[in-house]
Amino acid sequence: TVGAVALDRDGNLAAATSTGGTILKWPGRVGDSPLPGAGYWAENGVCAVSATGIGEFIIRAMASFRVAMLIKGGIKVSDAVKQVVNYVTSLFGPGNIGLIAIDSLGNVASAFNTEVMGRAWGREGMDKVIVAHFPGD
Amino acid sequence: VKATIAVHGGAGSLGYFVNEEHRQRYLNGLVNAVRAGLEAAKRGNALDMVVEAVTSMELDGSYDAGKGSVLNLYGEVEQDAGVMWGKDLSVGAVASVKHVINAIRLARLVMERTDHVLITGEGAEELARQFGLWVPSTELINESKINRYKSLLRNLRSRYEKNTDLARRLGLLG
Repeated sequence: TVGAVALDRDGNLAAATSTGGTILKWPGRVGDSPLPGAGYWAENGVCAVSATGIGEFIIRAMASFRVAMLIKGGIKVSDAVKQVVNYVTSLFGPGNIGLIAIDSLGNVASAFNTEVMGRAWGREGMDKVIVAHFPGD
Repeated sequence: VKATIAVHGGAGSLGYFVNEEHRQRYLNGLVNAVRAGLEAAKRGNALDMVVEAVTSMELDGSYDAGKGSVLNLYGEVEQDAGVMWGKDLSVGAVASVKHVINAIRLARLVMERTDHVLITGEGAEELARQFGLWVPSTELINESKINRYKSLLRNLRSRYEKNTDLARRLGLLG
């Protein structure tokens, strides 16, 4: 699975997620990636989110929409993604979700309960792109 | 506000990577995706930014998406994708499409050229044909994917519980 979240110069937010799904999945199985509220969410003035992991759990938790509602309630984007990952971990155990998000001010955040998640971000005017893979990066 | 974009290449385990070279290609692809998104910001909006960034990763082949998509139980590629525009909560999505590489662009077409939110299977394939996004399976399935599929099929029982019984009924487990 791959995903992107973006804020443009006019303050609009957008999110996108795309996947080949899980290997050996049952034909016709659909995971979280195409489902708004699960695999992605974008709402001006709130945030944009993209999710990855085991789709069945991300759908049941409506993970992306859950992040947006926390932010709408005043939680910082970095805390919101952590809280949702912790919630999913408490329900289904570790190893099944990763989130990236951006808020309406351009703050970016990520959280995950898997071994690794490749993630990167950049901003107009910034010299370099920031890349990370391991939790501590 | 300065245009800003973040991307991910999927969460999971290091076992996904065939070798360190694959892992480095995967990380480099993330930088390329961010750059594609920031390039799109010069002419377009946040929707253009995320579609260009995800397209960059779908065409890369290092990710479980687009060209690099894994195989399902029948040994086919089936992709899902979704895109959302925060200004009016517009959504476009496709699911279980077999013959595309640029699934996110097909999802955007659902948003902008149909009256729907999510289109699956044959209908999505027909949209792909209409808009020049359809590709033959040969562009999505290669020998290394088939070898990995066969080796994992032998261990299916260790991966899925319920599907194992279904796969056995289908005679897929030998």
